[in-house]
Amino acid sequence: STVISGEVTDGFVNPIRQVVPEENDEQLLNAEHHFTLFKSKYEKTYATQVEHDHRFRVFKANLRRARRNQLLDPSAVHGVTQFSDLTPKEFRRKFLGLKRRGFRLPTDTQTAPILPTSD
Amino acid sequence: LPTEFDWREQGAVTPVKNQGMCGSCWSFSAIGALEGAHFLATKELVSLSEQQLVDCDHECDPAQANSCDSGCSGGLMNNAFEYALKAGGLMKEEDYPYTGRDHTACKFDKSKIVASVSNFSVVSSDEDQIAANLVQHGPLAIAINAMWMQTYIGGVSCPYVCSKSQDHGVLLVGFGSSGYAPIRLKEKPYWIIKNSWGAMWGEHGYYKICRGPHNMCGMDTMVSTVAAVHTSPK
Repeated sequence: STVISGEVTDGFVNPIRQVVPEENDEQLLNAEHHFTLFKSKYEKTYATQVEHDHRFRVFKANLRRARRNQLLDPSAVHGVTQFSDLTPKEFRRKFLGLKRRGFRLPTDTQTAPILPTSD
Repeated sequence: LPTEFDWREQGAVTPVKNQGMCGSCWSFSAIGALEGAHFLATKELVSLSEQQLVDCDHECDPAQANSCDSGCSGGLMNNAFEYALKAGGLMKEEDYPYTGRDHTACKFDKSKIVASVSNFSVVSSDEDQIAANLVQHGPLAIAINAMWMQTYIGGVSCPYVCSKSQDHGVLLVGFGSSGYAPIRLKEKPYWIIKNSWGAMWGEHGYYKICRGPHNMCGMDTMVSTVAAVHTSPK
């Protein structure tokens, strides 16, 4: 059996859909083992069992996401990071802080002179 | 232009810092560029204070009144340069250390300014111009879409699709030529980016992203260069 997953992130729809086997997914990922290593490496502790279980679910989703990212970005290595127990939304809220303004620049912006790039 | 260049080898880049759980990437990006500019002006590498920007910089984008620098809630690098121009300069990291918390009183002490901005400007989105400005003027403050960075461990990131909507401020410190992209069967040139998530993230705190004429992850469209003047503490 297979499942088709298309990821929607912050209004950005990934046009590449990937077909991955669903059965034995957890076995393949060995999620619990990875989660134990993750908690140890990044010294993660959770206040309650409920919080722990929630973070484990997020962690498993991120393992699947890392695997998808690996296939879509083959020249990089993707996997478990210090952010693996955060949803993409939590990650954006806590660690990204650029005030968006699209591609517009203020009218009074000073632009750098064009530099020679040949010879 | 050289095929490879890295400001770390020239001693213009401070060790990787960690913004913690605070959306202050914009301040780390701006400070990194100013540290490089200060190095070029003085030949002295000084770690400067991000916390000064977090606490004291509330500068607004003149084109969008609601885009004001606001500590852990975000900001823009050009606003930070404008603040540094108006305030007179930046203090050392050790004199105004990073806490990763905002809503604290500004403790800026003008008598302890060690680096000052003389001017800043926006670089054309042409990648050769970005490289030329990097080589000529030092590390550049840039914005990028960080979607792929949550799971990044190493190598040259060159995703098939990446949003160009920027949400993260980082520092461009160099470029290389020999990142290997096995699927595409060719060597791919790449940019070297200093991040502010600590040295345990990515390649010792650094991110490599492929270089090409397609504005990968929006990294070509908000690029700023800053120049510093030599300042001695009073």
